[in-house]
Amino acid sequence: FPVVPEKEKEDMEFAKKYLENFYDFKEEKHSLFRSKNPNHMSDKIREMQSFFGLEVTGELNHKTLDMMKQPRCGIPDIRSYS
Amino acid sequence: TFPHSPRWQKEDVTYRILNYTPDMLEADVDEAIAKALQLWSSVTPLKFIRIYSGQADIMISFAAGFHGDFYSFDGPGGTLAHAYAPSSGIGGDAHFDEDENWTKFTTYTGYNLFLVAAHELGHSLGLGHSNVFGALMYPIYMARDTRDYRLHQDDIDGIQALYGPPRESPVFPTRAFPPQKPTETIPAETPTEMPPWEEPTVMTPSKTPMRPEDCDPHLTFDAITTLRGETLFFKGSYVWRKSPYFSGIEHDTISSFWPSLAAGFDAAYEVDKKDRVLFFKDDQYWAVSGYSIERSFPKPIQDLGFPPSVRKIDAAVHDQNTKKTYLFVGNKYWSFNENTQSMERGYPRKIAADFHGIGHTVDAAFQKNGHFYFFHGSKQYEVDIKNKKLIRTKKSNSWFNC
Repeated sequence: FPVVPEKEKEDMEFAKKYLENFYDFKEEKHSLFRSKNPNHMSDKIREMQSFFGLEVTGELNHKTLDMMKQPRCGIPDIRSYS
Repeated sequence: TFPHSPRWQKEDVTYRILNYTPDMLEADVDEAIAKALQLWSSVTPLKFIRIYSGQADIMISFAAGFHGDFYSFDGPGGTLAHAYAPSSGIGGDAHFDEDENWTKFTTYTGYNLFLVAAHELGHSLGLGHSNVFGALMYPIYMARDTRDYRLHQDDIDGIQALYGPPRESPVFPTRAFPPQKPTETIPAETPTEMPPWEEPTVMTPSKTPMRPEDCDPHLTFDAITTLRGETLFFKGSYVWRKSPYFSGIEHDTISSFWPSLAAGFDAAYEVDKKDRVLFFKDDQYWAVSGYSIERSFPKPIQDLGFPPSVRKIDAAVHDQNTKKTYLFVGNKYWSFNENTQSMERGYPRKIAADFHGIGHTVDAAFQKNGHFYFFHGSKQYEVDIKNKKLIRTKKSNSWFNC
């Protein structure tokens, strides 16, 4: 069923945090240098979808969000771990 | 691995358990950590030495929320634990979120410490995450039966890329070891009291026949069952997994889901309301719920009410509407009432008498969308559940988008 609007906002925040933790996503408004690619977040979603073998759409769809909500290890999934 | 592939530059690695979770007995925490380390020592030259004071290479602790590093924990669920790549100081250390419910067994209400520790200690040794589903280093927790748990080949390839194989490469299964006395090392070599050598049918891949191609026209199946909305097709040690959520077919092995179950099922069926799948092999059957094998199994199939003359069954399928399960043996079938847990009177009956157009034995069967699907050789027969009339025949592997 369609998702309730504030739920959507909540989900988006959750997804941002997830991508920050595990896929080196940095939200634009904090960085001094604007990234050339305005779809930075959907790139990161694509990276996460590809890692988990989900359909790569770049969209925060139900399955992607479901996967993000699985209990997991706190180490990032991609290399830029420091 | 991590950037620049950090690894321990020695084979004797020390570890120390700094504190305990109130969820488990201390001895059970000790055993879970030691068992987790033994997974890795059994496939590398590494030895793990436990120390009880001072700085160890791998410092293991339980903590909640902010605990002094840059990665605060997040309460129940979400992030369960994390660990640092090999290096001095915090390098190698493993932290477990105390807000989780840690358990010794695989349950639905908690997280198995052995499984999570084995994953985090993989990081402590230098492994990064793997995107191979079923690998221990896959980042998402998956409840599993931990009896006879074995590393996935992907994990073994990863750790041996960093440390090489064990000095003496054991070629037979390592036994879960008893708890160690203090300062006793965990030997990578196999304890001498191992059973006399038996050729495992599953352990040495070179003995396992190749998995047939999805669209092999002659593909037949041992057993087929639904499982939480998915459909699993079994042949030998292989599983073809069809999910309504993913377009492709996933290939797994039985041991990656149920390590302690032997390959080569005869039959399988799901009682979806109980979230329970039963597997049959020879004169025994097992009940699993997800990955967990229910205790007190295997049981003899005679417990279901078969006469002693029946030594194995060919196929089984559960009818969700009538709560009856049909069990096929030769050209006959039995009907088992799941509510009363007893065989129905008046059985066995001839298959052909009740299922028109099915005049032969049934290799495998499952039900979906109001239809039964009976498999015989490379053919499958779609039957209307209500009137038991044959609708049409198809190739056995029509479910694989061939």
